[in-house]
Amino acid sequence: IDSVDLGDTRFGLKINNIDSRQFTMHISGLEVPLQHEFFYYKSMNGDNKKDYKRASGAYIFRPNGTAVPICDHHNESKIFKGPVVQEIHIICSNWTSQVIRKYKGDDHLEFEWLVGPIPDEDNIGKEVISRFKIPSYKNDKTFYTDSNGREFIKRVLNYRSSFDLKENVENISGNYYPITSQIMLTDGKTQFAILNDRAQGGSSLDDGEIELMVHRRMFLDDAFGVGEALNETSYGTGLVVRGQHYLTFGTIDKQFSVQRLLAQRKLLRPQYFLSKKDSVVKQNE
Amino acid sequence: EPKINPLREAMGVMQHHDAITGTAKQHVANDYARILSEAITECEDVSSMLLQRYDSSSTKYETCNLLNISACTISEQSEQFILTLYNPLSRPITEFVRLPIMDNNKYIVLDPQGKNIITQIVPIPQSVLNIPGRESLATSELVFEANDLPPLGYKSYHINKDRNSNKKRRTHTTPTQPQ
Repeated sequence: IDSVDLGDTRFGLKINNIDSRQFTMHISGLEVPLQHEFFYYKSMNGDNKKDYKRASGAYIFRPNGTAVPICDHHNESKIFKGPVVQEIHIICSNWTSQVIRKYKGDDHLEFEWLVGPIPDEDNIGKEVISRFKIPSYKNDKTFYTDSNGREFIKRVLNYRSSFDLKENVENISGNYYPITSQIMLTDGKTQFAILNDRAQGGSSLDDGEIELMVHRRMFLDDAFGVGEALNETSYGTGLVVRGQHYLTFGTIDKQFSVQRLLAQRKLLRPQYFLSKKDSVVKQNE
Repeated sequence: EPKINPLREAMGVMQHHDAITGTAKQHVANDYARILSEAITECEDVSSMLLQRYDSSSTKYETCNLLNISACTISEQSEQFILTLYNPLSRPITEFVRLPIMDNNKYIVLDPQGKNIITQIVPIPQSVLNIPGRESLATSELVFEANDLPPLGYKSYHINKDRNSNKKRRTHTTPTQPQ
């Protein structure tokens, strides 16, 4: 079987079953190619005696090289379809997996990721990212990040609006920004945005690309004050983290309202109260 | 007020990054989790008391803090229970509810008017079941659409395990072929 579908032609996703990185979005009859993959950056090791020997740690993100892919793309996926939700469960590796889902009538896709415990056998720190890419998208090295859920701030790769940035030696982390609710790209006609359920670091290091850091585990302190490595353990293994990213794509005239209403729904979700009780429906009404 | 103040204090005093994030020492982060947990529990008591006034009963309304790892004792182990949703937004919204359940029993979900709601049961991914320390027995989630939650208001749903359903009809969701 080559591919499976979530949703419909108004808003849906075709998933390549042979290579679980490759997708095609269906947006109002349009077909937009999409790639999604998990990677990790190896954390820089060092003794913090000189700038170039500074270790990645709790305060700073300092990757050693480019991102390394995590996933085995030939793992079997499972798809579940019903009247309320359609979802596909993808196992990426033995410590990374994802569920992609589309609820009935919704105009966004939900990517529910689960990462951890990050392995520590090789003693190399790992900083895990979730990366979305529309290969043909032209956003001219420009992307937008929210400011605590308020207005968008324009970001340009290797550029600062308030001073002349001559050389960005940290060309990955130097382009990372806090994403408290949303990161967005635009080509002037459409908008491609990822909303997150918690504050994360993120960037767009290449046209059409959005990445968000979802988990990190390091074994060295970066000497900025805390005096502890960011190596949280739980049950002796390390933390497992689960969360959601929400993908929206569409024409500019509609997307601002789609993103705003979605952010409200997801960041101020209803509260759940459960009670064991034998009351009658009438009383409940 | 005395029950709400601890959360106000926790939120007001400890928002510096050296108190709550990866740049906090581990024991400080753990202590903040303790402070938040105790404060949230006290606020839950207040919410429960308010809801009891609405329905004139002494039933305790509880929250499930482990829904983020698909675990909730009440939904997993109760034959029947009530889910009450509070919408904190000032406009009506729709929420897709996911409640952890133990097996593929059929459930009947009734809205406040007693109308049957379409439900779906979806397996919990194996990677979630394998989370170290997760003690839940839930293997599936009951999913349904709670629509038109009133602005800044409550809506309750009756959820009953259907004992009469035939085993074959119980699974709503099965792996499907591409269409």
